[in-house]
Amino acid sequence: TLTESLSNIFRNLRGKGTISEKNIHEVMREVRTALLEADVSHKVLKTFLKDVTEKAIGQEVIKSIRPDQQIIQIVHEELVHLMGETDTKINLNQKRPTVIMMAGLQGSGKTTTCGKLARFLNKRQGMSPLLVAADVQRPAAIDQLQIIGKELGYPVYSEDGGRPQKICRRSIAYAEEHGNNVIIFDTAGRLHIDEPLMQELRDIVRLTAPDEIFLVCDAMLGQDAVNSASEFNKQLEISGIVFTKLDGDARGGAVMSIRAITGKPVKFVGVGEKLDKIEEFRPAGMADRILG
Amino acid sequence: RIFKGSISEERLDELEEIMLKADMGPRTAVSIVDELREAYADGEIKEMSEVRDFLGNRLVDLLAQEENELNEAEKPPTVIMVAGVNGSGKTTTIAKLAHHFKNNLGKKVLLAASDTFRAAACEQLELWANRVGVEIVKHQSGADPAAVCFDAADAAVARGMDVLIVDTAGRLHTQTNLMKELNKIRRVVEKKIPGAPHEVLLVLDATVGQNGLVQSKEFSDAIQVTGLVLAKLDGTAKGGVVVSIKKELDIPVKLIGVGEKAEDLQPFDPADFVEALLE
Ligand SMILES: Nc1nc2c(ncn2[C@@H]2O[C@H](COP(=O)(O)OP(=O)(O)OP(=O)(O)O)[C@@H](O)[C@H]2O)c(=O)[nH]1
Ligand SMILES: Nc1nc2c(ncn2[C@@H]2O[C@H](COP(=O)(O)OP(=O)(O)OP(=O)(O)O)[C@@H](O)[C@H]2O)c(=O)[nH]1
Ligand SMILES: [Mg+2]
Ligand SMILES: [Mg+2]
Repeated sequence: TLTESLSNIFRNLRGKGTISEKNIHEVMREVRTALLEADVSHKVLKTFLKDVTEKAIGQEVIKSIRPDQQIIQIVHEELVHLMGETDTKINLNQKRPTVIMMAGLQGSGKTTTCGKLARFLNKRQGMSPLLVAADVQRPAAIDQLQIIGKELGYPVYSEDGGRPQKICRRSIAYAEEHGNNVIIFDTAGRLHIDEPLMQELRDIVRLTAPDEIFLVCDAMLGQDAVNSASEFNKQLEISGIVFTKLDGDARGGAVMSIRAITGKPVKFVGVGEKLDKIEEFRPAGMADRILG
Repeated sequence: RIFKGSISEERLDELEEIMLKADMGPRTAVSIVDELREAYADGEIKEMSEVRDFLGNRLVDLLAQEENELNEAEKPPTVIMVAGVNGSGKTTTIAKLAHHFKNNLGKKVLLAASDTFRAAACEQLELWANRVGVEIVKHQSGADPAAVCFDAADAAVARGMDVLIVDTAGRLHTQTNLMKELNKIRRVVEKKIPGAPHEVLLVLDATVGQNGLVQSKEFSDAIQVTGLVLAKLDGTAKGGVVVSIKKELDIPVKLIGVGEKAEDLQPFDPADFVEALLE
């Protein structure tokens, strides 16, 4: 673990005499390796480690009794600070049903998360959700959402043919007619470099003015996380991020990277395949996990 | 002898950064940089301008594999089992494989819909089977996946199929009971058809980071993976974790997924892959 390797380094350094600032840089290489193995973005790490080094030097870590522990503490504090304040509120629309749009790469967990989020808002906040099947590409995507809706007892709005933009737009009137006060759009997975499909998402945003736009990301993403997330953010101005599959053992460095690059809040995490497996995001817990 | 000075550490840092950004992981990247430094010191690399080519060749050698083809049974049916974590691209990869065997090679293909858990998993595979023009064996949702395989294996033999491809539910390698289930599915197929499964493919999402190495190890311990499919390589992720996987587990990439259509499957070419990785 990082704690062990840092304490080993400092034991060896003490053996050689006094610890200098140069040693701090050596130690930072070890921290860098640990965080790269946890999938933290190489680019985000450059700035992060510079901040941590300055703090370590400023706090005169080299004079402390346990410099290894002090450095770990600084790294942990900086990680928690970077994760941001807990912000899991959903922007509710006072004038019409609240609209939430889910977007993201293929297979990230959007359709499942639509069901989980609907259930969360219903159970926790007494809302009445409408699920919208706006993925008209993937074979049986509509079936998948309908089965989820049926299992939870929530209506699913879908059309037999028709473009996602229109489906989303018409679902708002449907929700108003049927007394649903929150609408969740399930969209098809797509690459951030697929211009026509990114345009389709921008169209949906323009036509429906969502109250929340959630980027749904797989917790096991590697270095490419910053590329896809920053492109989705740039094109859609996302309002929040959901990380899925955190029930696995991926260290989740992408959470730190995407948070750092987009500056947007991580609101929820998916922790299992079943529809009750969603939790509000807790920054400190994530920092512990990334540090291993 | 000609004095050539020491290697440019700056240039090595640049190359290390390229490898890191490609998801090769810090330990693999550092060990390769060490190899470059050594090769330069030994005179194997004569000029700094040769370093990148040397690196490219080294990576190609690492990834190259004698047997890159999919294994084939001595007598049909060839059985291919497909596994991987949730959402990696298994079902779509199977559709592509089915299309290739049926429409490019004229083979008789049968699909086993052994994902009996996820909403609309069977419907998804069935739609693909119809689209591509192959047969499918499926049970009710919630049925025992091993039972589906059992029936599919019988059907493959009875109907004189050339290829049987088994789709399994996505699962995380941390779910011990589900990994046991996967092992059970493999054993059912082994018992029913001699030599089966002839190919066990682990589908990895090209966007995966270092967890790809853990996935490969755990899935291989459970069902003896014979090859990787690197899906979603049409995105911007480089999939460099496969270098560590080959280095540490000797599991080769056999196929790459480059899109969402039935035709979007290609054999793995180490030279093309390395060129894209280093750009
Ligand atoms: N273990 C686990 N599996 C999850 C989680 N969220 C989603 N999944 C699984 O991940 C897979 C993909 O989920 P989907 O909801 O179909 O993903 P998607 O983003 O809608 O996929 P596309 O529509 O094809 O882009 C399924 O097998 C889900 O059951 C999670 O939090 N934990
Ligand atoms: N761009 C791109 N998308 C792909 C590729 N392969 C699969 N996909 C997409 O990834 C998503 C998930 O694919 P699936 O085949 O459902 O994945 P899976 O592993 O069977 O998922 P589960 O059964 O839920 O675990 C779908 O939207 C596919 O169209 C690929 O090579 N490129
Ligand atoms: Mg979906
Ligand atoms: Mg599947």
